[in-house]
Amino acid sequence: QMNFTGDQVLRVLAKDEKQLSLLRDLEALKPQKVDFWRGPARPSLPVDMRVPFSELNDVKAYLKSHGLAYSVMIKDVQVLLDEERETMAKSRR
Amino acid sequence: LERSTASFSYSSYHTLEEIYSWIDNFVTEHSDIVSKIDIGKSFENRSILVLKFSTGGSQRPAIWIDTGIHSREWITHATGIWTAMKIVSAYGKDHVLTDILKAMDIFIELVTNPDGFAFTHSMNRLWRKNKSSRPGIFCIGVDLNRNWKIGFGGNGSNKNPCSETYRGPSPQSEPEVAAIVDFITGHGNIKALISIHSYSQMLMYPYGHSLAPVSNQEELYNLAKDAVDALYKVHGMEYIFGSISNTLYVASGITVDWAYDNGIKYAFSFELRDTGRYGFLLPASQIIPTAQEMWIAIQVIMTHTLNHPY
Repeated sequence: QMNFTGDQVLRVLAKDEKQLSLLRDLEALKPQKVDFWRGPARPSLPVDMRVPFSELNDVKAYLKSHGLAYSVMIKDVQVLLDEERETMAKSRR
Repeated sequence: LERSTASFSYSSYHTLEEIYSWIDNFVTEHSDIVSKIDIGKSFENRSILVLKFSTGGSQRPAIWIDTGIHSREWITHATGIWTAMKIVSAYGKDHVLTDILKAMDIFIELVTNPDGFAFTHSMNRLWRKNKSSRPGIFCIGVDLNRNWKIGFGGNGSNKNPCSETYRGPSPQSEPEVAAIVDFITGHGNIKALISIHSYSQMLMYPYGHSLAPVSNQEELYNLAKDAVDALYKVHGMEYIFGSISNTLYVASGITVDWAYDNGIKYAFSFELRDTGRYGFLLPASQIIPTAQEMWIAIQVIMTHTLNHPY
């Protein structure tokens, strides 16, 4: 099982098309690192992206430097995954 | 593995083996109305199974529902299983559903991407694509919802095999897609197709590959509005609705566009919960409420299909 300890899901609210394209650029800047759970679509919709722990500082610095407002939707992905697996095991028992 | 569906927990997530075992028990216990059809093999040679709900007749107009084309969207398989159980328990009691099944068949493909789904349990919970691999291609997997022969290769799909929206080397190159195409075109009388995804709480209709409105856009808009309004009444969950390209983003090679352009006038795509707290990791406690509200919306679409034969 892949481990996602420390990975976070950031919710970014892009104000306009320019900011959306900055987020699309991120996929090219960090190939196979940033995992868009909700991809950059339109300014009225949030963008959710899972960022590996090792990339968090870079990505947050990138967002800040481009004035992209974000919140932390999931603080540690692995914590939720562990809960999910425990719930499944309990149900199976 | 469970010996019957009675002890199966519909408010939990399950592995592929548990789901396939449930399917066998379910079909055995409800053989008067349900049968299992094996429509093909996945890339890693797993069976691709479809449940058929029928009260008789042959080649009846039918409704197609698929869940799990993106394997990490676990809520979709779980709501699909609950829906299958709901159909057999409501038939003969719920007059809306009974009327539908007296005139139409319903097909449900619960695990549209079995290889990817197995992989989410064994190695990578957040895997989205299938597991196909080809000589000379460094990355694994194709996004099965970009591999259909409609607008293939257009905007909103990626030619980079390492991308999460990699469309594949050619339309219908993936066995999981080709199996559905063969089944639906072979059946020839599917009147509505509903493809279930998560997340972001949307109900959408074609097109995804183009901003141009479909010919019955107004009808689909009103039908989606009715379905979303009915869904809201169950647990107060707000869904937005509209055409895929206008509501979400441009996406090419997708299921509902292929269905629509192959004569299925009522083609819809659901994006189920959540609103933005858990994403793909929606807790199992939300399986049943999500399924309950989805069921009401699906009934609206099925009833409209029944009442508007074409």
